[in-house]
Amino acid sequence: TQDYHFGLEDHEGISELFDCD
Amino acid sequence: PPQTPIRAAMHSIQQLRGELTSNSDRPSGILMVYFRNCTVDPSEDIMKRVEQLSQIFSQKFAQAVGQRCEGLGKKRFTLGVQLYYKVMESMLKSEEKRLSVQNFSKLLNNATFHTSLLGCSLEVVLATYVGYSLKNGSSESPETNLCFPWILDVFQLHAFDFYKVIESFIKAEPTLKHDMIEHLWRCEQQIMESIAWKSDSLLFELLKQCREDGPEEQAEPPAT
Repeated sequence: TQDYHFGLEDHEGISELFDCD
Repeated sequence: PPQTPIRAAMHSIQQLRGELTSNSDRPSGILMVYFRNCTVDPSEDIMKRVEQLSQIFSQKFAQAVGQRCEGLGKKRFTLGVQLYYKVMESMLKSEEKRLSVQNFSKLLNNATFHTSLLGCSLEVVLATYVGYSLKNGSSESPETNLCFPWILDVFQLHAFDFYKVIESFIKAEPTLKHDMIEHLWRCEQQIMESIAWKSDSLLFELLKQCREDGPEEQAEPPAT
């Protein structure tokens, strides 16, 4: 089975991904 | 008793439903506080959108699985909404801790964010049931029509937007089982390897914008 590789940096989250930071 | 694939799949369904029994298909008190803290309160838009997407989902579900299954579609949708509000609350708590802010007005008034998050929640629900159908040896079951990327077409979601919520979704929902995390990883791979490169994809617009903005980082020199 495959482990999920988290790729977001500590300073990145859902707010930044949707340009709402 | 030993876990047969079917028993394991049924167990996944029971666990998913068990996890969500304490979650309503309406926003919790904590979520309502976040909504009230917004510069523009998104509550009404969120409720209206859930209602609209419920109609669309039920119709598409009935078309894909059979008209007599519309009620089943509504049940699947309700589970999805419960998971949607649960994960949203968890995401906001972690964003509050990470950013030290409580006003998430831009994010919570972003329709694409909500549609992507609800889409991902429904994908988890559908994959749990489809997993059961496939393991039950009924690969001909109409429910297998609901396999990813069916949900993207139903909500006319850009694959790239759906992709953006996956990692945060997995971080925000610690009860996700390993096979579901693996399923979402496969969705990511499918998006990155093919769906995101379809002609109408958002990706091309973003790449063009990046090129117009000019590279912030110097391109790496070619390896000798």
